[in-house]
Amino acid sequence: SSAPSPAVSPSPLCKPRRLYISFSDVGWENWIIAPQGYLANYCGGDCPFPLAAELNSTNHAVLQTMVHSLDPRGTPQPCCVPVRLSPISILYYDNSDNVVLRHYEDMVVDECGC
Amino acid sequence: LSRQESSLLKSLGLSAKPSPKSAVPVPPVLWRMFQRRKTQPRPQEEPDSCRVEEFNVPGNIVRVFADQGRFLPEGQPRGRLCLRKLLFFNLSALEEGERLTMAQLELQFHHNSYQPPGPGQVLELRLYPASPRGPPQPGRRPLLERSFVRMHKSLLFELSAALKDGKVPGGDLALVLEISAGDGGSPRSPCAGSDALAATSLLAVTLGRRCRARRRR
Repeated sequence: SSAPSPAVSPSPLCKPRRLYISFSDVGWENWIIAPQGYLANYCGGDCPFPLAAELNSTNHAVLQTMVHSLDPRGTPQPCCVPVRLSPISILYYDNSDNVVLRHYEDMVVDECGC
Repeated sequence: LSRQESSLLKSLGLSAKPSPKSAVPVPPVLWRMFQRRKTQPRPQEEPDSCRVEEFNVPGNIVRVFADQGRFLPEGQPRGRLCLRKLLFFNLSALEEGERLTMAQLELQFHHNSYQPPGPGQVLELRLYPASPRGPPQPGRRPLLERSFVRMHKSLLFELSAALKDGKVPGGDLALVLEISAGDGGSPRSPCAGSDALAATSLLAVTLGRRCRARRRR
Protein backbone atom coordinates (compact mmCIF):
# COMPACT_ATOMS: atom_id res chain seq x y z
CA SER A 1 0.00 0.00 0.00
CA SER A 2 1.29 3.41 -0.87
CA ALA A 3 0.88 6.03 1.83
CA PRO A 4 -0.27 9.52 0.83
CA SER A 5 2.53 11.86 -0.17
CA PRO A 6 3.76 14.52 2.26
CA ALA A 7 2.23 18.01 2.18
CA VAL A 8 5.06 19.46 0.08
CA SER A 9 4.49 19.58 -3.67
CA PRO A 10 5.47 16.22 -5.16
CA SER A 11 8.64 16.32 -7.22
CA PRO A 12 8.44 14.56 -10.58
CA LEU A 13 12.15 13.70 -10.36
CA CYS A 14 13.54 10.28 -9.52
CA LYS A 15 13.67 9.80 -5.73
CA PRO A 16 12.58 7.38 -2.97
CA ARG A 17 8.83 7.35 -2.39
CA ARG A 18 7.14 6.19 0.77
CA LEU A 19 5.89 2.58 0.72
CA TYR A 20 4.83 0.73 3.86
CA ILE A 21 4.66 -3.02 3.42
CA SER A 22 2.24 -4.68 5.81
CA PHE A 23 2.74 -8.45 6.13
CA SER A 24 -0.94 -8.91 6.91
CA ASP A 25 -1.81 -7.34 3.53
CA VAL A 26 0.10 -10.12 1.78
CA GLY A 27 -1.31 -12.85 4.07
CA TRP A 28 1.95 -13.60 5.88
CA GLU A 29 0.86 -12.47 9.34
CA ASN A 30 0.40 -16.01 10.69
CA TRP A 31 4.04 -16.97 10.34
CA ILE A 32 5.93 -13.66 10.56
CA ILE A 33 6.18 -12.71 14.23
CA ALA A 34 7.89 -9.34 13.89
CA PRO A 35 7.93 -6.79 12.45
CA GLN A 36 4.28 -6.63 11.38
CA GLY A 37 5.37 -4.43 8.53
CA TYR A 38 8.12 -2.02 7.59
CA LEU A 39 8.83 1.10 5.57
CA ALA A 40 10.33 -0.37 2.41
CA ASN A 41 9.96 2.65 0.04
CA TYR A 42 10.27 2.45 -3.71
CA CYS A 43 11.87 4.50 -6.49
CA GLY A 44 9.70 6.69 -8.65
CA GLY A 45 10.02 9.73 -10.89
CA ASP A 46 11.66 10.85 -14.08
CA CYS A 47 15.25 10.93 -15.23
CA PRO A 48 14.92 13.89 -17.64
CA PHE A 49 17.51 15.47 -19.94
CA PRO A 50 19.83 17.02 -18.79
CA LEU A 51 20.38 14.78 -15.79
CA ALA A 52 20.95 16.82 -12.63
CA ALA A 53 23.83 15.89 -10.31
CA GLU A 54 21.46 14.99 -7.46
CA LEU A 55 19.90 12.24 -9.55
CA ASN A 56 22.76 9.80 -8.86
CA SER A 57 23.04 9.03 -12.55
CA THR A 58 25.37 6.55 -14.15
CA ASN A 59 27.40 7.50 -17.22
CA HIS A 60 25.21 5.12 -19.15
CA ALA A 61 22.11 7.04 -18.03
CA VAL A 62 23.64 10.34 -19.16
CA LEU A 63 24.25 8.95 -22.63
CA GLN A 64 20.86 7.25 -22.75
CA THR A 65 19.04 10.54 -21.94
CA MET A 66 21.04 12.23 -24.70
CA VAL A 67 20.04 9.56 -27.22
CA HIS A 68 16.46 9.68 -25.92
CA SER A 69 16.31 13.46 -26.44
CA LEU A 70 17.36 12.90 -30.06
CA ASP A 71 15.16 9.88 -30.69
CA PRO A 72 12.33 9.68 -28.09
CA ARG A 73 10.50 6.91 -29.95
CA GLY A 74 13.45 4.60 -30.43
CA THR A 75 15.16 4.93 -27.03
CA PRO A 76 13.38 5.19 -23.70
CA GLN A 77 14.42 7.46 -20.82
CA PRO A 78 16.63 5.79 -18.21
CA CYS A 79 14.82 4.09 -15.34
CA CYS A 80 14.66 5.32 -11.77
CA VAL A 81 16.05 2.45 -9.68
CA PRO A 82 17.36 1.76 -6.16
CA VAL A 83 21.08 2.51 -5.78
CA ARG A 84 21.36 1.99 -2.02
CA LEU A 85 19.35 -0.47 0.03
CA SER A 86 19.57 -1.49 3.66
CA PRO A 87 18.78 -4.74 5.48
CA ILE A 88 16.16 -5.66 8.07
CA SER A 89 15.82 -8.62 10.46
CA ILE A 90 12.67 -10.72 10.54
CA LEU A 91 11.48 -13.05 13.30
CA TYR A 92 9.32 -15.90 12.03
CA TYR A 93 8.10 -19.46 12.59
CA ASP A 94 9.43 -22.05 10.16
CA ASN A 95 7.61 -25.19 9.07
CA SER A 96 8.92 -27.12 12.09
CA ASP A 97 7.54 -24.45 14.48
CA ASN A 98 11.03 -23.24 15.35
CA VAL A 99 11.50 -19.53 15.91
CA VAL A 100 14.00 -18.08 13.44
CA LEU A 101 15.69 -14.68 13.36
CA ARG A 102 16.95 -13.98 9.88
CA HIS A 103 18.81 -11.04 8.48
CA TYR A 104 17.70 -10.04 4.99
CA GLU A 105 19.75 -7.75 2.82
CA ASP A 106 18.39 -5.17 0.36
CA MET A 107 14.96 -4.75 1.94
CA VAL A 108 14.67 -0.96 2.33
CA VAL A 109 15.25 1.57 -0.47
CA ASP A 110 17.44 4.36 0.90
CA GLU A 111 18.52 6.10 -2.31
CA CYS A 112 17.43 6.04 -5.92
CA GLY A 113 19.30 6.89 -9.08
CA CYS A 114 18.99 6.94 -12.82
CA LEU B 1 -0.38 -15.30 -7.44
CA SER B 2 0.58 -18.52 -5.65
CA ARG B 3 3.35 -19.13 -8.20
CA GLN B 4 4.62 -15.60 -7.64
CA GLU B 5 4.40 -16.14 -3.89
CA SER B 6 6.39 -19.38 -4.14
CA SER B 7 9.14 -17.68 -6.09
CA LEU B 8 9.16 -14.78 -3.58
CA LEU B 9 9.44 -17.20 -0.66
CA LYS B 10 12.21 -19.05 -2.46
CA SER B 11 14.16 -15.84 -2.88
CA LEU B 12 13.71 -15.27 0.85
CA GLY B 13 15.30 -18.69 1.45
CA LEU B 14 12.09 -20.59 2.27
CA SER B 15 11.08 -23.73 0.42
CA ALA B 16 7.37 -23.22 1.23
CA LYS B 17 5.10 -20.83 3.07
CA PRO B 18 5.34 -21.77 6.76
CA SER B 19 2.09 -22.69 8.50
CA PRO B 20 2.94 -22.96 12.21
CA LYS B 21 0.79 -25.45 14.12
CA SER B 22 1.41 -23.86 17.49
CA ALA B 23 2.64 -20.38 18.32
CA VAL B 24 5.49 -21.30 20.65
CA PRO B 25 6.82 -18.43 22.77
CA VAL B 26 9.65 -16.47 21.23
CA PRO B 27 12.91 -17.24 23.09
CA PRO B 28 14.02 -14.09 24.98
CA VAL B 29 17.47 -14.19 23.36
CA LEU B 30 15.91 -13.81 19.89
CA TRP B 31 13.59 -10.99 21.07
CA ARG B 32 16.55 -9.13 22.53
CA MET B 33 18.55 -9.50 19.32
CA PHE B 34 15.61 -8.41 17.18
CA GLN B 35 14.89 -5.34 19.33
CA ARG B 36 18.56 -4.36 19.44
CA ARG B 37 18.85 -4.55 15.65
CA LYS B 38 15.64 -2.55 15.23
CA THR B 39 16.66 0.28 17.51
CA GLN B 40 20.41 0.57 16.97
CA PRO B 41 21.49 3.59 14.90
CA ARG B 42 22.65 2.95 11.37
CA PRO B 43 26.48 2.72 11.33
CA GLN B 44 28.51 4.96 9.03
CA GLU B 45 30.16 2.00 7.34
CA GLU B 46 28.15 -0.68 5.61
CA PRO B 47 27.63 -3.44 8.24
CA ASP B 48 28.52 -7.03 7.38
CA SER B 49 25.07 -8.52 7.07
CA CYS B 50 26.57 -12.02 6.93
CA ARG B 51 27.91 -11.78 10.48
CA VAL B 52 26.03 -12.13 13.76
CA GLU B 53 27.60 -9.34 15.81
CA GLU B 54 26.02 -10.52 19.06
CA PHE B 55 28.11 -13.71 18.95
CA ASN B 56 30.88 -12.46 16.66
CA VAL B 57 30.49 -15.35 14.22
CA PRO B 58 29.70 -15.56 10.51
CA GLY B 59 26.01 -16.16 9.85
CA ASN B 60 22.68 -14.59 8.94
CA ILE B 61 20.18 -17.06 10.42
CA VAL B 62 19.67 -17.66 14.15
CA ARG B 63 17.36 -20.45 15.35
CA VAL B 64 16.43 -21.80 18.75
CA PHE B 65 15.56 -25.51 18.80
CA ALA B 66 13.57 -26.98 21.68
CA ASP B 67 14.73 -30.26 23.20
CA GLN B 68 12.54 -33.24 22.23
CA GLY B 69 14.40 -35.80 24.33
CA ARG B 70 13.45 -37.83 27.40
CA PHE B 71 14.83 -38.86 30.77
CA LEU B 72 16.98 -42.04 30.89
CA PRO B 73 16.54 -44.59 32.33
CA GLU B 74 12.88 -44.58 33.15
CA GLY B 75 13.49 -45.62 36.81
CA GLN B 76 15.16 -43.68 39.60
CA PRO B 77 18.89 -42.99 39.11
CA ARG B 78 21.18 -44.67 41.60
CA GLY B 79 24.45 -43.90 43.32
CA ARG B 80 26.24 -40.65 42.56
CA LEU B 81 24.37 -40.30 39.27
CA CYS B 82 21.45 -37.94 39.87
CA LEU B 83 20.00 -37.44 36.42
CA ARG B 84 20.43 -38.83 32.94
CA LYS B 85 18.61 -37.34 30.03
CA LEU B 86 18.65 -37.84 26.28
CA LEU B 87 18.70 -34.45 24.57
CA PHE B 88 17.33 -34.58 21.05
CA PHE B 89 17.21 -31.69 18.62
CA ASN B 90 15.49 -32.08 15.26
CA LEU B 91 17.63 -29.98 12.96
CA SER B 92 15.77 -30.89 9.77
CA ALA B 93 14.84 -27.20 9.36
CA LEU B 94 18.44 -26.47 8.35
CA GLU B 95 18.35 -26.06 4.62
CA GLU B 96 20.71 -27.62 2.14
CA GLY B 97 23.77 -25.45 1.72
CA GLU B 98 23.54 -23.85 5.17
CA ARG B 99 26.68 -24.10 7.29
CA LEU B 100 26.50 -24.23 11.07
CA THR B 101 28.86 -21.63 12.54
CA MET B 102 27.78 -21.68 16.18
CA ALA B 103 25.85 -24.02 18.44
CA GLN B 104 25.14 -23.12 22.04
CA LEU B 105 23.32 -25.41 24.44
CA GLU B 106 21.36 -23.79 27.27
CA LEU B 107 20.18 -25.62 30.38
CA GLN B 108 17.64 -23.70 32.44
CA PHE B 109 16.87 -24.52 36.08
CA HIS B 110 14.03 -23.36 38.27
CA HIS B 111 16.08 -22.87 41.41
CA ASN B 112 15.15 -20.46 44.11
CA SER B 113 17.99 -18.02 43.62
CA TYR B 114 17.38 -16.39 47.03
CA GLN B 115 18.47 -19.56 48.79
CA PRO B 116 22.29 -19.72 48.98
CA PRO B 117 23.97 -23.00 48.03
CA GLY B 118 24.93 -25.18 50.96
CA PRO B 119 27.37 -28.07 51.28
CA GLY B 120 26.65 -30.97 48.99
CA GLN B 121 25.14 -28.81 46.28
CA VAL B 122 28.09 -28.86 43.89
CA LEU B 123 27.03 -30.97 40.93
CA GLU B 124 29.02 -32.40 38.05
CA LEU B 125 27.67 -32.28 34.53
CA ARG B 126 28.79 -34.40 31.59
CA LEU B 127 27.58 -34.33 28.02
CA TYR B 128 28.07 -37.34 25.71
CA PRO B 129 27.37 -37.80 22.01
CA ALA B 130 24.55 -40.29 21.50
CA SER B 131 22.21 -41.85 19.02
CA PRO B 132 18.54 -40.79 19.17
CA ARG B 133 17.64 -44.29 20.40
CA GLY B 134 19.66 -44.55 23.55
CA PRO B 135 22.45 -43.77 25.97
CA PRO B 136 26.14 -43.62 25.02
CA GLN B 137 28.33 -46.68 24.87
CA PRO B 138 30.22 -47.27 28.15
CA GLY B 139 33.72 -45.82 28.13
CA ARG B 140 33.00 -43.07 25.60
CA ARG B 141 34.66 -39.76 26.30
CA PRO B 142 32.33 -36.90 27.18
CA LEU B 143 32.09 -33.90 24.85
CA LEU B 144 32.37 -31.66 27.89
CA GLU B 145 32.47 -31.75 31.69
CA ARG B 146 31.71 -29.00 34.16
CA SER B 147 31.08 -28.55 37.88
CA PHE B 148 28.40 -26.12 38.96
CA VAL B 149 26.57 -24.99 42.04
CA ARG B 150 22.83 -25.25 42.49
CA MET B 151 22.31 -21.51 42.37
CA HIS B 152 22.76 -21.15 38.59
CA LYS B 153 19.51 -20.34 36.80
CA SER B 154 21.00 -21.09 33.41
CA LEU B 155 24.13 -22.76 32.03
CA LEU B 156 25.49 -22.20 28.53
CA PHE B 157 27.71 -24.64 26.66
CA GLU B 158 29.52 -23.91 23.45
CA LEU B 159 29.14 -26.98 21.20
CA SER B 160 30.44 -25.60 17.91
CA ALA B 161 33.83 -27.30 18.23
CA ALA B 162 32.17 -30.57 19.19
CA LEU B 163 30.09 -30.60 16.03
CA LYS B 164 32.79 -31.42 13.53
CA ASP B 165 33.20 -29.00 10.63
CA GLY B 166 29.78 -27.53 11.26
CA LYS B 167 28.08 -30.64 9.90
CA VAL B 168 25.30 -32.36 11.77
CA PRO B 169 25.12 -36.00 10.66
CA GLY B 170 21.63 -37.17 9.78
CA GLY B 171 20.19 -33.71 10.32
CA ASP B 172 19.62 -34.34 14.05
CA LEU B 173 21.64 -33.83 17.18
CA ALA B 174 21.41 -36.34 20.03
CA LEU B 175 23.33 -35.96 23.29
CA VAL B 176 23.17 -37.56 26.70
CA LEU B 177 23.28 -35.26 29.70
CA GLU B 178 24.38 -36.69 33.03
CA ILE B 179 24.35 -34.79 36.30
CA SER B 180 26.00 -36.41 39.29
CA ALA B 181 26.77 -35.41 42.87
CA GLY B 182 30.11 -33.71 43.36
CA ASP B 183 32.79 -34.67 45.91
CA GLY B 184 32.19 -33.63 49.51
CA GLY B 185 28.44 -33.65 49.13
CA SER B 186 26.00 -34.21 51.90
CA PRO B 187 25.38 -37.96 52.20
CA ARG B 188 21.72 -37.32 52.98
CA SER B 189 20.79 -35.41 49.80
CA PRO B 190 23.76 -35.60 47.39
CA CYS B 191 21.58 -34.80 44.38
CA ALA B 192 19.76 -31.77 45.78
CA GLY B 193 19.07 -29.33 42.98
CA SER B 194 19.63 -31.67 40.06
CA ASP B 195 15.87 -32.22 39.73
CA ALA B 196 15.35 -28.54 38.98
CA LEU B 197 16.23 -28.88 35.28
CA ALA B 198 13.40 -26.94 33.64
CA ALA B 199 14.20 -26.67 29.93
CA THR B 200 16.95 -27.31 27.41
CA SER B 201 17.39 -25.55 24.12
CA LEU B 202 19.95 -25.26 21.34
CA LEU B 203 20.74 -21.93 19.74
CA ALA B 204 22.19 -22.37 16.26
CA VAL B 205 23.72 -19.77 13.97
CA THR B 206 24.05 -20.69 10.31
CA LEU B 207 25.43 -19.10 7.21
CA GLY B 208 22.96 -19.31 4.34
CA ARG B 209 23.95 -20.21 0.81
CA ARG B 210 23.68 -16.62 -0.46
CA CYS B 211 25.96 -15.30 2.26
CA ARG B 212 28.47 -18.06 1.59
CA ALA B 213 28.57 -17.08 -2.08
CA ARG B 214 28.97 -13.40 -1.16
CA ARG B 215 31.80 -14.14 1.25
CA ARG B 216 33.61 -16.19 -1.38
CA ARG B 217 33.33 -13.29 -3.84
